Amino acid sequence: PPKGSFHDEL
Amino acid sequence: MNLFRLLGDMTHLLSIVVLLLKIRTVKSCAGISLKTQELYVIVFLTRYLDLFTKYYSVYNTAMKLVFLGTSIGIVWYMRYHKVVKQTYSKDEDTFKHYFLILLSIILALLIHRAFDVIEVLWTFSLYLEAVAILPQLVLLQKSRNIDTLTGDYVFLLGAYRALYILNWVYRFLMENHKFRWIPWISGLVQTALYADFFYYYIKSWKNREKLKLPA
Repeated sequence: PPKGSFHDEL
Repeated sequence: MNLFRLLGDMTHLLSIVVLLLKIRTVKSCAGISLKTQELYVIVFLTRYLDLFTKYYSVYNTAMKLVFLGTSIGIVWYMRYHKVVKQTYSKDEDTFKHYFLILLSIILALLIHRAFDVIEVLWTFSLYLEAVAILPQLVLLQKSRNIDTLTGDYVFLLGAYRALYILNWVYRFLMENHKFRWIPWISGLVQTALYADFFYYYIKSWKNREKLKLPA
């Protein structure tokens, strides 16, 4: 994901 | 993955375990807001849209499935289980939670990082989660006596997002992550809404007395 996003979080 | 986020996820998972424990062992959902549980199902459905399109890790996928499964299961229990549904405090769970959904949709359409479906729905899920606890907190204020498991559930649910804020600070400092207004502000608002509850919960715990919120 782009550096700024937190999509890798729950 | 950093310690704060892992602790946050474990605390979140524990809150759900405590709630399921209460519902399954006591066969009662008295004092639990069905509206908050329904809002959480919407939060997870709109946040985990990338469940089958994006793979981050086994942990990430597994936890998404657990959160989706348990939140839907809890709503099912409270709505359809023949014994549990009788214990639902229907006439006290009166918060107009549809407004929370509407407001979050409008806000997500106005303020987001990118105008694409995934990002807008993800942003919506952050805004909705920030206010999802309101029906539950209102219900607690109406409940004369709050049972221990319900108090523990709400405390753990509030604590998890506070840990996530520490995780964002860590990622900002250590992973030179850019500052992200939307998750930060949503998380701060969410945690702030628990402030009042945290105060009374910790006080009742220190004084070894029953948890009671002022009406």
